Amino acid sequence: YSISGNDLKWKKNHLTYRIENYSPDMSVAEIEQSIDKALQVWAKVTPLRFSKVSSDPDIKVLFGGQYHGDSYPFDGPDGTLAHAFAPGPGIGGDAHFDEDELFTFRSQKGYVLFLVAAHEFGHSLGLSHSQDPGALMFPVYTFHDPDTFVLPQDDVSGIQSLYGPNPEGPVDPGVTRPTTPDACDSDLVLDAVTTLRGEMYFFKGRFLWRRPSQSDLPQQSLIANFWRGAPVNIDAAFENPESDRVFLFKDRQVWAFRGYDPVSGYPKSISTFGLPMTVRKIDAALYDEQSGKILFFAGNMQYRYDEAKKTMDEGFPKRIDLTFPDIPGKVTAAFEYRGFAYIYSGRVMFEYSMGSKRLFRLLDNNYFLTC
Amino acid sequence: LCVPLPQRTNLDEQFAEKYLRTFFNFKEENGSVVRRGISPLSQKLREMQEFFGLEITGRLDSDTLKMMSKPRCGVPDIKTSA
Repeated sequence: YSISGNDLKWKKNHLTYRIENYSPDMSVAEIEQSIDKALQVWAKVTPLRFSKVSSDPDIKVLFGGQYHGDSYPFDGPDGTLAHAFAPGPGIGGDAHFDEDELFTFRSQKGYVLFLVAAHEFGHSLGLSHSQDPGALMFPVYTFHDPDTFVLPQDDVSGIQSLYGPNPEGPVDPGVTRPTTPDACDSDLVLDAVTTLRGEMYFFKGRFLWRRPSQSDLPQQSLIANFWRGAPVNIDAAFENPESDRVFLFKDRQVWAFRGYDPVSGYPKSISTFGLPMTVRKIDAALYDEQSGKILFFAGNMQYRYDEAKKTMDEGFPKRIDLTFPDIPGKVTAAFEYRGFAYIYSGRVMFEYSMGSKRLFRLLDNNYFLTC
Repeated sequence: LCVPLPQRTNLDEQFAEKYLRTFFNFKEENGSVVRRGISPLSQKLREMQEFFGLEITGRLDSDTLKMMSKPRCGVPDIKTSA
């Protein structure tokens, strides 16, 4: 997290706000509810309290187009969505929203006003942009379901560095605050790994690391920034280069994307890949480019599905250790790369020759994440 | 196989310069002499790439342009007196 400046904070805990005008995109009630909810995101974790007034407020909320009364004109649809000013008199603390944007109450068809406002009020209270891609104060907009939104830990640490914690204790004690995984954490257990058009994607929680083909520096981002509508905390993933599709699995459902574009008709049941009803979820999936067959790992069993024949191969399912005797525990992720199968089990990764199924090396979990 | 880098259009470069001016306090070098070494633009690109966790190339590559095109907040990413 980052703060605007050492003493750029409010010197009082009770702040007032006024909504100067309204966007035609949403009803007055929806706008007022979104603004109040956005302020409460910060009130929940600090001593700060907000009340709506008609007299001269600390924070003015207004919707404006292009030139709207300050030195920072908006730029029409998309691009810059809103901005806000650090705490202070006059324009200090005010939050401006670009009226050329389509703001929504919770739909992904536009920008969810609650999310944009919660971010801007972070600035109104003294926070700057965070470099943590999972933080609310990260500069780029990312959709989250407003009904399940929880302020991430990075933002909580930031605002509490200015105002301290909520003296009334955590408002929602049962909630665990989202954190951003560290690729070089030796305890990191990946959810899934896949290739896509020559790049590698490593999944963990709502995040992924993307490793471009010509670089060994993985770039962390949110899954939602790549695949709109994709699940988080996935179980498995694989790419079928023949059909230029990537499949993401979670529980008994599978999502398909052509590159980054959703394939219509998905999500579907994993029975699509011949997996029986007894399989409640899979742990990993690997596409064998040579044979065009998909290897699924579930518990201590492996299933091999023939994509061309649309059938499960004879002799499957069978125990994993009959093929990969060295893997002691549960498979957590798997992918094929240049003729080798990389099978993750907890904190280690086994490198097998796809052809001979001979174990070559035992590697660290984050071998491809260049730590 | 030598893969040619995608051509940047002039519009891309103008867009990038404006982005860096708005969010990373990029100032063009004025006056007749430009210091040798990394150009101010390349330096700012590196700063922006580091901020967003992109590969730090100092070049306007496709990942950088893609990040610049994402909808975002209008407050600068580095502190400016404004």
